[in-house]
Amino acid sequence: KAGWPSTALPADDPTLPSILDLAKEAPSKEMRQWPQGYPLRYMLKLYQRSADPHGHPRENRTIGAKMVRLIKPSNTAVRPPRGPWHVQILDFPLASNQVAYELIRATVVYRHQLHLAHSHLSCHVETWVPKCQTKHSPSSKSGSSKPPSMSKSWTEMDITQCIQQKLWNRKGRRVLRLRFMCQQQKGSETLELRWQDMTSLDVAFLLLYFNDTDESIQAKLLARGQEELTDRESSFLTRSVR
Amino acid sequence: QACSTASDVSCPSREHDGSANNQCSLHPYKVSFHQLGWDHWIIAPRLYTPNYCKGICTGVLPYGLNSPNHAIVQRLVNELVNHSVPQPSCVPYHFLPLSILLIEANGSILYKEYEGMIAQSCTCR
Repeated sequence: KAGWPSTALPADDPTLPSILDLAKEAPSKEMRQWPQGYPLRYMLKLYQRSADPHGHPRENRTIGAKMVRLIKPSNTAVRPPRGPWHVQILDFPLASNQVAYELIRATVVYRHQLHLAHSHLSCHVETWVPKCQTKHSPSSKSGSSKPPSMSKSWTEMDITQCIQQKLWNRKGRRVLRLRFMCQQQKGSETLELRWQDMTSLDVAFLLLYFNDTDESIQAKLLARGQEELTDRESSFLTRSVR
Repeated sequence: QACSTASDVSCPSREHDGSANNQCSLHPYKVSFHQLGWDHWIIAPRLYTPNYCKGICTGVLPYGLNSPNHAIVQRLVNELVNHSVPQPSCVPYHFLPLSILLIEANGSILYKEYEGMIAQSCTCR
């Protein structure tokens, strides 16, 4: 056993010997809380759609990615109301880029219907960066049926371009900041809204879809190697001609 | 090749299952992530079937074992020239991936497909 799963391995220490990269991701046994609630249910459904009970990836899986990471906000802060809007700031930390994977899609899944203290609220998410291109997944916009793993009160917004253009290649610590905004619906009781309670609820989470770049990296290296070879050969040939 | 030319020599199946005479072959094996001490961070699957290869690599290496020529030569060297040169080893030949749902150290939930996690067939090398 060599005890390595029980010691917390710094996940992206490049000098680690090539142990199973599975073990590299092992958190220490004193890991904090086991995930729960809707985020866990969402990922369990995603897993069941993508793999059979033995863990074999399904042939007909539609996930389109080798790796999907669900990130919960690391920090939530309530802002004073802005007119009819109750605002909460959500910060999502983005782990450092792994060389072997490239980001192909990013979505934020959030509650667009919320019931809080007898109040019915409708909510939406705004990105912190102005003029950031987002689009809702067709299912929630056109009102046609949602992806099977989505409960009715949640919806999904694609922010791939926003993240790739504004954030993904930035150096250092990268945090995606979103604004979660809710408005009390007409007709619901106008009791004093304990908005502060919101910070304890799961209201949104980020999904990052990655594909494995191994093939593409090797193809690039090969192509570059061949270019160098042909350059060297041609100079060699030139020399032999001389 | 002998089995393909001499009609009275039976040809083994394409994937080698010579378990009958303890030749190199695939052995099914199921293990839980709890047994591996990984269940505090792996959510799914609960059970994992890595399988393993076991058996001897002597005698005529059957065509279906996909052994490279080097393995055949190494076996001959072991038998005819120098016993201290080991016989070829029985190792996995084809693998299958495994999808895993796990919790990362920072609390994120990760779905990931890991290549080379399940041995599907064996060879002598």
